[in-house]
Parts: sequence; structure tokens; C-alpha cells
Amino acid sequence: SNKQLRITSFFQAR
Amino acid sequence: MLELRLLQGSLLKKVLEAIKDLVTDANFDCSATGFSLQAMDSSHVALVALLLRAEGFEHYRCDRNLSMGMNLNNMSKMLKCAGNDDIITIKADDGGDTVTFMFESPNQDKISDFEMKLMDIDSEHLGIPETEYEAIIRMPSQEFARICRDLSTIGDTVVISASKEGVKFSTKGDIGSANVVCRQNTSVDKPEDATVIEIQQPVSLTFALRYMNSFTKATPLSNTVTVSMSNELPVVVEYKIAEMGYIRFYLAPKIEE
Repeated sequence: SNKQLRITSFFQAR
Repeated sequence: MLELRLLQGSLLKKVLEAIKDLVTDANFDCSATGFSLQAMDSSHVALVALLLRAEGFEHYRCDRNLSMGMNLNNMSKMLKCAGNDDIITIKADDGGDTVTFMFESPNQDKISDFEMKLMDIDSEHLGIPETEYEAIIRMPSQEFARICRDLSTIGDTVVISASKEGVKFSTKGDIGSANVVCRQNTSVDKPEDATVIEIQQPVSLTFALRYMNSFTKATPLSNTVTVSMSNELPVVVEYKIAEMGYIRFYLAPKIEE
């Protein structure tokens, strides 16, 4: 099965 | 003091319909640039970025940068009370705890104001890096919505594979599988009916259809949609808002475990 990645692992908090 | 007058009030109504199911509460940021929003869904899988540029408003007054926390479901309830042809004005005082939506009918014979309570929302603002995407697909927004809707009746995830030959949308489920291939097609009467595929290198990514279907609620905002992808990066699904800005949805991919 596939694992859903999170958007926060690509875009960092400013 | 903030006062933003939007002649085409229906745009704001459509924006709310596009995002209210994805995001519950969000801060609307108002600055000299425009009226904007950045928010994630509750699972932090998708992010929506909205910009309505100041120049797109008939009147735009924003004395100082203001961030207004709103419950989008409540905001949508209020905007649904505006007619499709109404002019909408958003008003707020600096440091106030309410926002007022004023609706004017086109011939000025009915003027309503709806005051909504603001809320404090702790939301982190994410930096979205500038990216050169490896595949950019522009297609009719209704076609994209149709494909996402059709495939979601078969499976939960979609594999989007873009190459010079075209873009393939594939899914698999308990009852079977489906593939939809769209080829580049620029020999159309109207430019918005074209499918344009720009490829630097082939890209294949897997996404949850639930989110894609949610993004397509923005379809009434634009005749075309742009899907930008790079391998191992979030996809961007962008709907341009005529003469005003855009609504962009970012979605993190699924990967094989």
C-alpha cells in the first residue's frame, strides 16, 4: 500500500 | 481600517465554495498587495493558497496589514446571502473582533450588511519554494473535474503520469481499473478548450483522489486548470481568477512503503 506524505515535509514553517 | 469593494461579488462566493470543505478555519491576510489566505487541511496533507490582488478590487483600502481569523463554514453561510450579481464590500476595524460583509444589489435598491465574529487562529505560515516544474499540464477545468470524479468511482488513488505523448490518469479498485489518457490538443476553436503539455522530463506521481475531487470545487472560477508536477514533490493544481489572482492547491504525493 501507499503511504500518504504530509505537505509539511516539503514546505517549512516561516 | 479595512475596506475592500469587489464589483464581482460572485467571485468571493465561488472562492468560499472552493475551499470551505478542505479547510475549516483560516486567517485571511490583508496587505497592500491584496487579500490572501494560506491554510492546510486538518491532516496537513494539502495546502491552499489564495490571492486576490488589490488592483482587482474597485476600492481597496488597507491601512495596515491585518490578519482576520474566520470560520469558513460561517463565512460561506453569510456570503450565500449575497446575490450572484451583488457587489460585496468587506469591512473591518484595526484590532476589532468582527468583520462586516456588505452586499449591494446591482441597481442599489437593496443593501444588506452581515457582521461576523472573528476568531484567533494559530496557524503556521509555510514557505513555498519557487520550483521549476518538470511537467506542466493546462487543460479545461471541467475535463479535469470529470476525470477526477469518474476515477474516484473506481479507486481511491490516482497515478498521474506525464510524458511527451500525453498525460495518463490511472486508478485501481475492487471492481477493476481505469486509465484516461489526454493528449496535447491545441487545434481547438477556443484557447480555453486546449490541452497543453509541457514536459522537461517524464513525471509519475500518486495522489489521493479525495483531495483532487475537493480541489475541483474551484472549477466555477476558471475555464482552465494548470497541473504542475515534479517527481517526488507536491503537485500544484492552479485555478486562475480572472484579472484578480489565483487559487492554488498543493497536495503531497503518496509513496510506496
